[in-house]
Amino acid sequence: DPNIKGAAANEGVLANFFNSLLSKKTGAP
Amino acid sequence: STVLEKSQEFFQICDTEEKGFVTRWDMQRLLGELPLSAEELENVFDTLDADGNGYLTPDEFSSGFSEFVFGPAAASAATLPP
Repeated sequence: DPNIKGAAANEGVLANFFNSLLSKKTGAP
Repeated sequence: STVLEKSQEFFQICDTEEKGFVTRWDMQRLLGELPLSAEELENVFDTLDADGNGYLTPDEFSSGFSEFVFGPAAASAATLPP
């Protein structure tokens, strides 16, 4: 199902985004 | 409450002008600050903008953050009416 794949891909992007924000906050690379 | 605080901190990183909401343009300003492409930032915005009105509210933002921390089931449980 392309919708489920799309949702999973978005979750990955969201995780990437929040992880990047966390790194930015902590000063980690 | 720690998750809520973190979510508010992150919201403020995006909402640099302290408007109380985040637009697509605010997200694109993070392009040089976060290791994400413009397309990925668009995806993040679309995913977080649950009602699709073009504005991210602190509620939408923290709901997306809860989903990231606790998983989708917890996030929908958190947004259900009491």
